Amino acid sequence: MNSRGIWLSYLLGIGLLHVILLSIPFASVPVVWTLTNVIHNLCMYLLLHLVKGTPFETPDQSKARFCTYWEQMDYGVQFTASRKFLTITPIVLYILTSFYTKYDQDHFVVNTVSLMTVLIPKLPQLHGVR
Amino acid sequence: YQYILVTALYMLKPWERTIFNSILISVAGMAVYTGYVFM
Amino acid sequence: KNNYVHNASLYNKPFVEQFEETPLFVAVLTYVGYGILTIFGYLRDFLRNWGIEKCHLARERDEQKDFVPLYQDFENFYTRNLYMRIRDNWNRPICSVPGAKMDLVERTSKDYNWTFEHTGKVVKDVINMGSYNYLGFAENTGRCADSATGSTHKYGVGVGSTRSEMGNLDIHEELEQLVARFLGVESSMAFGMGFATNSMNIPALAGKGCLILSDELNHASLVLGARLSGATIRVFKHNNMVSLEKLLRDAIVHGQPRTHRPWKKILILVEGIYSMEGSIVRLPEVIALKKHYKAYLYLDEAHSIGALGPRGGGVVDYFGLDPKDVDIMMGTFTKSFGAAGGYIGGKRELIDYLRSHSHSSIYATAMSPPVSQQIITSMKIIMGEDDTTLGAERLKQLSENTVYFRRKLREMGFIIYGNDDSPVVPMMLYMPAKIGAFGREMVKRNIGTVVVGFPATPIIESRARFCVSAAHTRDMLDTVSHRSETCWKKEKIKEGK
Repeated sequence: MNSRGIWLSYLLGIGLLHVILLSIPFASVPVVWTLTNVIHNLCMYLLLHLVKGTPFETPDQSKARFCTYWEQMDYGVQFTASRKFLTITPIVLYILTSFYTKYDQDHFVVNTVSLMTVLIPKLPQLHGVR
Repeated sequence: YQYILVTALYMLKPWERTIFNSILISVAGMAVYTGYVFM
Repeated sequence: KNNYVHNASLYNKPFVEQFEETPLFVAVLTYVGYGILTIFGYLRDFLRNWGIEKCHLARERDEQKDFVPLYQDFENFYTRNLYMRIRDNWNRPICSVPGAKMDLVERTSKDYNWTFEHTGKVVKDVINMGSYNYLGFAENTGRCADSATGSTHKYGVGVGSTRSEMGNLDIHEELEQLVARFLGVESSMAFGMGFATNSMNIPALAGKGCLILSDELNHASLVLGARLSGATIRVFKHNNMVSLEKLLRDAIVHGQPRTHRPWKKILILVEGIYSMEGSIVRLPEVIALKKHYKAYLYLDEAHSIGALGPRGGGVVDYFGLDPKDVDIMMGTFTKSFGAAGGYIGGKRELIDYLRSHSHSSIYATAMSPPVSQQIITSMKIIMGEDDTTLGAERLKQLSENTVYFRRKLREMGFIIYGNDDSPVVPMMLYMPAKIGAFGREMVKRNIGTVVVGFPATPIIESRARFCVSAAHTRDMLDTVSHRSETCWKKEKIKEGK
């Protein structure tokens, strides 16, 4: 997550997801934003907080095998730039989504629950907690 | 050739390329249609 | 960006290394490529799990499902979904000596590289830009081959015992004295395997309470040896002396974590030539730092011994430094001597200590006599002790070939990494599909190259790696550069700034 261009690619990926959803003719703008938020948070939860280990062999005698991607990032050091970036992005997306759904209650509940699923595992107190 | 190299379709099987290209074309078609309706 | 030399006064020659940064646009497209491959990887896993697609992989039987999984499912994701698709570029069987030219066994696959079949044909005279054969001693004719044959008749091929028991032959003694003379150190010890020379001897040199400062791009054998030793390991940025000095200062000021006791010893691990980067260690600065902070220096010259320096004495010879400033001189016989195995050189008491404490001297069978003989003969040729100038000619040829080939590729616009004097020439490809395409296209043009990608390199720095040899002639190098250019034009590989 520190290599060059990965943050830009990630933001472009969110933008691309939103454009794809926006191009669904019968979907309204609030629904599209909520879908963007929920799909993004779902993918983030799966890739960063559910899948454990590495998709290739590592020379560390599989020490990383029981750690999620989020726990392996930056060798477990907390509050690094990448961690801050990956924590702030869902929050910004959530704020945008709330705005575009005109703070409708149903959307608000769905988006808030979805945001919590990606914010709570990022807390330093939950590092390595199962 | 450049397109399949840059998108890494070069490494996929023909049927996977077909899936990818049909998704791409349908999304592009939907985007054009929605853009047109929106305009 | 050129890594400028901070302490130019320490160097006896200009030290120029280039590592052009990956263009942002190319980096983003590279991530897109990996993203698409990952998505289709998950799709394929899904189809395999539900039996829709035939699974070629080794898996537990249904009766074994309740046991601990033998096959790490996710850890194999990359191998089965990305590597498999282009793995015809790797492990190509050859049916000749890996010299300047070689013969490839042609093979095909009907199931997208899950299995291969030999077609029975041989691709003759492929220009070999992949093997480590810096001085061209990978030959099955000539003085080395004859002497190796003679020693096979005299000793047989293998030694059935370890050095500390029956396996200590006179040829090993002769080899070790020659190596010590070649390096300019008091004593040396030879091992039958290069990787084991690192992974089995570092644990004998460092242990609990010691600190190992390791370059971030060190070879897996150094990493394994450091881990097996149980010492505390800290990693500094590749060839970055500011980062190394900072770690040294912190280590000395703060000492061990929690107790803050001083470290028993601090061992700096560096390589002479980094075979994936093509960079050369900043040895004068490393030695200045180690003297200043009273640390020990372990120099792995796997690629640089025989390939660098006016006498072929490695990176110490290249910078004109005193071998006694390096506490532990390690190297291998694989790359420049057409042989196998490794050595450690240094002070007599160090080597005597290793003879009695090294895992390899107690458990590993001794080095095969014909291989030892190959090393002795080639080393004597390099040192000029065979009354010919063959060694000096080859060293000169390698140096000229290296400078010529690097300059030619750079003039063509390729992005080349590393030091101008390094015979390892990494050429950047970046995108995952271009790894497979470049390797295949080059074999079509009768050139064998090595292509390397993630996770052996950073994800946005996939590359082809050319290894220049003294055995390559000028028109071979011209052929390689021209045909690379046609490949490069066809694939529109990123042009250097």
